[in-house]
Amino acid sequence: IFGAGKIDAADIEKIEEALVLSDISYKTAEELIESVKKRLAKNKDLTADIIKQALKDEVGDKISVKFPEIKDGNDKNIFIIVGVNGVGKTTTVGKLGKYYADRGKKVIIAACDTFRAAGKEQIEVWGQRTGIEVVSGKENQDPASVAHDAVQKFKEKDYNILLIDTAGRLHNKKHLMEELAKIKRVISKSYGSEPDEIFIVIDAGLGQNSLVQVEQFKEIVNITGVIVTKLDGSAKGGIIIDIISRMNLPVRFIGTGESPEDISEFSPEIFKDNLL
Amino acid sequence: GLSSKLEKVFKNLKGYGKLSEKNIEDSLKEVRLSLLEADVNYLIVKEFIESVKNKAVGEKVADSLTPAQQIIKIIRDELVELLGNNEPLNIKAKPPVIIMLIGLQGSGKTTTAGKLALYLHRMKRSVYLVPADVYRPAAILQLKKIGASINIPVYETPEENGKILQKPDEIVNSAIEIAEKHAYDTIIIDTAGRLEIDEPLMDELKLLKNKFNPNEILFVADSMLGQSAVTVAKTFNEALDISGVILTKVDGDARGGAALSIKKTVAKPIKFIGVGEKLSDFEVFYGDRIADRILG
Ligand SMILES: Nc1nc2c(ncn2[C@@H]2O[C@H](COP(=O)(O)OP(=O)(O)OP(=O)(O)O)[C@@H](O)[C@H]2O)c(=O)[nH]1
Ligand SMILES: Nc1nc2c(ncn2[C@@H]2O[C@H](COP(=O)(O)OP(=O)(O)OP(=O)(O)O)[C@@H](O)[C@H]2O)c(=O)[nH]1
Ligand SMILES: [Mg+2]
Ligand SMILES: [Mg+2]
Repeated sequence: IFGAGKIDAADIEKIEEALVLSDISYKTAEELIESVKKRLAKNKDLTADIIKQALKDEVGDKISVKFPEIKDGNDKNIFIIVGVNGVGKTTTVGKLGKYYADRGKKVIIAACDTFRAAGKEQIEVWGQRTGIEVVSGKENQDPASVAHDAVQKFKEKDYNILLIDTAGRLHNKKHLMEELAKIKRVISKSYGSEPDEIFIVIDAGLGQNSLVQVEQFKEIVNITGVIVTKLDGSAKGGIIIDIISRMNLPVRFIGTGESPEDISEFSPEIFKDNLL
Repeated sequence: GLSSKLEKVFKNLKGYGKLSEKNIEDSLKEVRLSLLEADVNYLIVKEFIESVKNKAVGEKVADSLTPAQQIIKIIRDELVELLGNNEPLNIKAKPPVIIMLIGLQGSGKTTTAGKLALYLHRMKRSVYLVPADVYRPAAILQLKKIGASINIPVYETPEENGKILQKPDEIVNSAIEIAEKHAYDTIIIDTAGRLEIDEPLMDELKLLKNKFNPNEILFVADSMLGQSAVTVAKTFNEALDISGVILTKVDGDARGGAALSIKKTVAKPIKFIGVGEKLSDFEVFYGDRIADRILG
């Protein structure tokens, strides 16, 4: 793509196109291009490979932020899983159950989506298939009360990890965000402290609105980490660069399919190699 | 928003008259940025800007408009024209009319099946819902509960000990037999979400199309989709020759540029939009409303 020698305007446009097409925000794409230009200013002979590697290095700089370890190592840990509709929360809770059970943790799941048709049955099936206990209430029961019951059971028995599945909700629905804040308050009250992790699930196929989602959910329930799903699709997940560098939040896990084992810890190395 | 940004671009313009190439170049930089922020596909933005530039050069500014307003009008008119308006559902065929919903995971197909059923029921049609998603846990139950909430009959996919006993084509086959027996005039098939790059699952859809010849194959797409909306829509359309698009979650605050990306790519009508989680949150698509959102 790139002619030998300097990077010209046509090359810049090709780089910008590749970056934007991967769902990196325009602003971040421009920053990456400026940094690459500075980095390669002294290079006499520029090849496509040199430019590509410089880009990868700049992306690497943006996403290799040091974050504290995930809070899953204590005797008791509570995770709440939140996000907009259809991004993969319930599936992710199912996968996380198996992920931690495989690592010797005693896991229990709370089915706090009491709103959507078959919301609780969906996670109950996951629990059955992976051998994980699920606490669910009645149809249309107040999700905060299901959460309360789950925390009680979690405290009484020797479970290590409580995973809480919540209903999908758009961040611009004030009453739904208030409901989520209430669920968190009830959990914190029953638990005696803040939940250990509140993960927002982001669908890799969605665009720039994902950043607004992270921002808005963070404002209401203090998001501590991000899980990006559907990276097995054709979307590249460039939004991850923005989430880490602009929201200063760690991407903890990625979802790569619909089976229980399709979850892995986020690796900045693997991500930047696959991005370009 | 974009109007105030464009007013800034033109504030040093001396008097009115014609739009010069330089004024247009400067203003189009802002428009391009705005469309990219709205998630319109990079390559589609490029084409759009070119076509707006050609329409704008040498245009005389209308007496009642500022140059910025003139540019906005050209852009908005172009967007509205590209997005088109809804076209009616193809339900004039001999009953039972078959409508099949397809799309990526989580886009809103199952919910939309219920919405479409309620919409057609209110038009005095007798609808039969068919759950053909045999993969997702509790997918069949989800559609059953949706049907029950609006009093619409749902095909009873045979299950035993949590195992589904029919494949999707067998489900549809049995459902059509029952529909004919009970004189249901409209069948809505809910299919499993799938990646457009999943060949076996795309073959499954092709099989359903070839066997049952649906009168409508509607691509259900999340209005928040990003840059990959083009490749996703293109692939589904090339595989199945879709008859239309339904955009969901339009009640969110995403700018919805995917609507333009999809429409430009498949050149098929966007027929409806989903505007909430209730089954009544369903509207016919009008391009001008979405155009204003995309412009921001
Ligand atoms: N290909 C793929 N599909 C996924 C992934 N994660 C979830 N899905 C699918 O996405 C769809 C939606 O998943 P859910 O877990 O129901 O999403 P949700 O966020 O709980 O949805 P709501 O509760 O309705 O808001 C399902 O078909 C899942 O199988 C992933 O990593 N890859
Ligand atoms: N706010 C809002 N939510 C919607 C809309 N349409 C669907 N949803 C929600 O989006 C989520 C996913 O909807 P589903 O109908 O399960 O999606 P699906 O395409 O059938 O998912 P898969 O079968 O897993 O591919 C649910 O939480 C729905 O309530 C809409 O127009 N607005
Ligand atoms: Mg869910
Ligand atoms: Mg479904």
